Amino acid sequence: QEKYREMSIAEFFAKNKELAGFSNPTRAIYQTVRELVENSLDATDSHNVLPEVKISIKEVEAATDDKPAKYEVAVEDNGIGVPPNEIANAFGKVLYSSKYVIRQTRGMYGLGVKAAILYSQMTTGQPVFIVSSTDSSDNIYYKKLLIDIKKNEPVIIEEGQLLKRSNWHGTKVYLTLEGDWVRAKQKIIEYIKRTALIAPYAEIIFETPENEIYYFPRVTKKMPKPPSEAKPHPHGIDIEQLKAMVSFTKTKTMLEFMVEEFQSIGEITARKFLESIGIDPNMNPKMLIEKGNSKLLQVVATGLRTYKNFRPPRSDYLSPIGEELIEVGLKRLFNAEWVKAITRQARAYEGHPFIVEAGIAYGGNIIPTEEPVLLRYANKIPLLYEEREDVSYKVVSSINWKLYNIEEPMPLVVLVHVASTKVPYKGVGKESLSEVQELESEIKNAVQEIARSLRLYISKKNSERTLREK
Amino acid sequence: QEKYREMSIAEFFAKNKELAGFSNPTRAIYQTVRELVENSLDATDSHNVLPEVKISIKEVEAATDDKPAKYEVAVEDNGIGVPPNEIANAFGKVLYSSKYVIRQTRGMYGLGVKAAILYSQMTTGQPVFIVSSTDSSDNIYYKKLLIDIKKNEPVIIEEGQLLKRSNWHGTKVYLTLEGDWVRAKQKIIEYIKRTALIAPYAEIIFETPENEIYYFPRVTKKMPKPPSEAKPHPHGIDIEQLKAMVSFTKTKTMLEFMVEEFQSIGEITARKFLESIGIDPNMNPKMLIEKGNSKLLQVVATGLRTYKNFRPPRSDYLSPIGEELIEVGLKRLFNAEWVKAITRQARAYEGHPFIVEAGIAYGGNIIPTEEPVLLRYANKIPLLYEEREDVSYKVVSSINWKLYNIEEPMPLVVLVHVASTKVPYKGVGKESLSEVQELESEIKNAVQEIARSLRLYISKKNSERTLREK
Ligand SMILES: Nc1ncnc2c1ncn2[C@@H]1O[C@H](COP(=O)(O)OP(=O)(O)OP(=O)(O)O)[C@@H](O)[C@H]1O
Ligand SMILES: Nc1ncnc2c1ncn2[C@@H]1O[C@H](COP(=O)(O)OP(=O)(O)OP(=O)(O)O)[C@@H](O)[C@H]1O
Ligand SMILES: [Mg+2]
Ligand SMILES: [Mg+2]
Repeated sequence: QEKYREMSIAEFFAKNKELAGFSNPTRAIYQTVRELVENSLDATDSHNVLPEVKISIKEVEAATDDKPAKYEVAVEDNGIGVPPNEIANAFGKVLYSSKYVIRQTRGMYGLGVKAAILYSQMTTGQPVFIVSSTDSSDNIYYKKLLIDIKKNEPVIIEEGQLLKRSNWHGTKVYLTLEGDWVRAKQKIIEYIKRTALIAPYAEIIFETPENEIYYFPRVTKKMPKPPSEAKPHPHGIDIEQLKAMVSFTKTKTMLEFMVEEFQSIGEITARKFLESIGIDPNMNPKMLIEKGNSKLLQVVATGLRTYKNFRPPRSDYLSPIGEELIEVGLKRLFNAEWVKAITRQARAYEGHPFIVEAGIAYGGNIIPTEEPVLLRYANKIPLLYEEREDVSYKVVSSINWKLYNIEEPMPLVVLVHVASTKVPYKGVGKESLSEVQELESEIKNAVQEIARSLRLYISKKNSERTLREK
Repeated sequence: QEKYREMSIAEFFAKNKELAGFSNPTRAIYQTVRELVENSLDATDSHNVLPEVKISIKEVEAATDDKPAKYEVAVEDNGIGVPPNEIANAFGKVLYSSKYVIRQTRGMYGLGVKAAILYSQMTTGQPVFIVSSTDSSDNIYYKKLLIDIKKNEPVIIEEGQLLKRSNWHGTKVYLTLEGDWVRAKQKIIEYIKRTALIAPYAEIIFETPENEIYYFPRVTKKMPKPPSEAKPHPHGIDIEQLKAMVSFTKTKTMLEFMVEEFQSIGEITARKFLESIGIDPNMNPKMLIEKGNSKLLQVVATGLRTYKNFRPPRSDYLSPIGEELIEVGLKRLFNAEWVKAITRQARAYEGHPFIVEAGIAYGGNIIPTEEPVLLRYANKIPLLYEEREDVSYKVVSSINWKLYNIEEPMPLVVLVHVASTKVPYKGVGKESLSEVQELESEIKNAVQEIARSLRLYISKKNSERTLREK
């Protein structure tokens, strides 16, 4: 006799923690650092704040033969903070987020920090401790909370506020969880290094359980302009999304709906579009969700997705790293003989604009390897796992580097960054990108473009050497 | 100004459909067939019913330059059916399932068919049509429904019942969705072939849009014994799970709690365990969730996970394919010269028992390839994507086949099956397994064990040939 029941989304991600990247104590402590740091960077560089991020990991209980050690992981930032009435849900309710809008941010699922909190609750029972203050506030708020897994709700254990005596703003999060620091150390340090590589405007301090300090000073005050929120592009609209937009719209006519609710559609384009699908521009949009009008809804949805004369999705909302920062970062980290980066023109997939950036570092102190070292980034997040199934790896490993005058073993580092209002990750642990044709071709074009510059450099260098040898 | 909000779990998987495997129209039609077929097989061979599964895909709207074709995908089975009062939630509520118990089934997330329904709603707006009848019922029930994405609830468009005039029982599901049949065809046929390979007791009929029929007749009535439901094993218990067990238990003492709520713990073991962690056997379990007793809860949770003298998790609940069926299947499909399979002893990870089975087919009509052809299975589901990051691939590709007398190119097929009460997939699309140390070592042991048998066979064959040549 089958037992039918529902499960809360918190229970789902607690039970299936490997889906969120918490597959073992090594990955768990790594993922915890990631989720906290990515939230801190979203709260700073997406809001024109020069980031100051402090990360500390302390051992609070030694490992035994039977179970892993326990660590306190604390991350502090000088970001925009969390409003006091939002702290409990932001940290205590799975699928609660301020990033459910069309904007290029690292976070997108409303799950990250909650997955880390669930893991710490399951392994140590300890509540999370949050301190936060927004810039305009006179107070610093603190909350100690647990997640009620069955109800998917925060349970406040302790809370309070203090009067601010400085102009501090930002957030500090403390978590206590089981982890395998010894195995995770290399990966965590690599993650922070790669973060600093593309964010030389950020100051990052990392204190390890052995009291080592990894310090990444700010080397420039120049920051890429922050991303901004976009209205949807018609090519990304499916029937369900159109239903939702129509039920919420305050517009009174289809013409107004097209112009107000979508990006870059002027009255003329709107009229031409509506005419092309036989829709009266004066019709009330709510007609589309009237009973019996599902055919009408389909006609509009299909028209939006397929009409050829809409402007392409705007890319000025995006925030690429920029060629200069990528080159500076690669030079600093690898002491290479030659470095070049490119920021491509925006393209789009399913109505989402994306920009591919690529960088190559060659020679100098780079240790030659059988295949290029690949540094993958998506929305400025370094991706360190799941390389072999990532679209960037497929592109870079399918390139015949001999055609570019590069012999094996090659002293070659390739950086690929995909920035988009929606990154199509394969999993909520954000480690690799799914197969999207438009992304694959654009990554290929970007890497080949710089590879051609490298080929020129190498052939010039070879002919100069041949000349000297004569 | 950040906009904080929550999102329903249906909205989450609609918006992020690539997480569930619906990353493009090719993967979408493939995943839809999978989700329906896996539900049908769960409803039959997990309940001692010899499966009869009919799959049909029909083109209902041709592709245009701008959008993919639309297909009706229908899957019918002779399984246990869905009770009429459960149909709406089973098909219309994300995270609703009869498989949230400790038992080896293909399904585990309560999401599969709903992800397919969400995708069809988004691409065609069409409701899903379900027909179902349980064996004991006199009626056949039908429901046409949509998922209310915002509320994560079913919306019944039409429903009814008919008096049964035969002894039919089972379920039939009709979905209409956009898909790329042309690109997906090879993979879908491969998936069904590999399903039939290990289920020769199933009759499977597949009708394609071109009216081709792929027929896999039943060749044996012998079925592996179905899996059964287990109580939890103490080694798999985290603090949150213990909290939940304690809040639901009807037992009145800790001694009773240990014996009743866990598998294979007798009174003597329970007493010894409780004594070892300093807990009074007569204490009421509810004390563990009293305010201020979190230390006590931690002591018990840690003790459960680390106590050495519990029996290992029972494996008789599991349902391996069996050496005979694997060998028969490999022989049939590959016409190999040599075939051998092994079903290993059960092991466990995090309190979950698992059995690894491996099979090798060598020579005969197998086309030699650079590396072995790898057929991966988990809980009897064929896994066709994400091979490079799967733990089985890492094991098989790290084996030096020359040490087993196998030269490149090799006419070699390796089958790996992991059966468990919980398969640690990397994603809800169920394509590859995450890094679990116990799984990796056991898969390695299994494959190497059969490889040694193969080495004996090959060296015997080589020496016989050398003898003949003399
Ligand atoms: N350090 C921080 N500073 C400011 N706001 C924060 C910080 N950390 C979390 N938040 C807020 O809490 C919300 C939830 O964070 P969470 O990591 O769970 O989800 P997310 O970042 O929105 O998406 P993702 O699951 O992809 O990480 C964020 O959307 C943000 O509004
Ligand atoms: N063909 C079927 N016969 C009988 N019951 C079915 C059938 N299809 C679905 N169900 C019921 O509907 C429930 C929901 O199915 P769904 O595929 O969404 O989740 P699941 O199979 O439990 O888990 P997963 O998400 O891993 O597939 C199942 O648990 C099962 O009880
Ligand atoms: Mg986050
Ligand atoms: Mg299912």
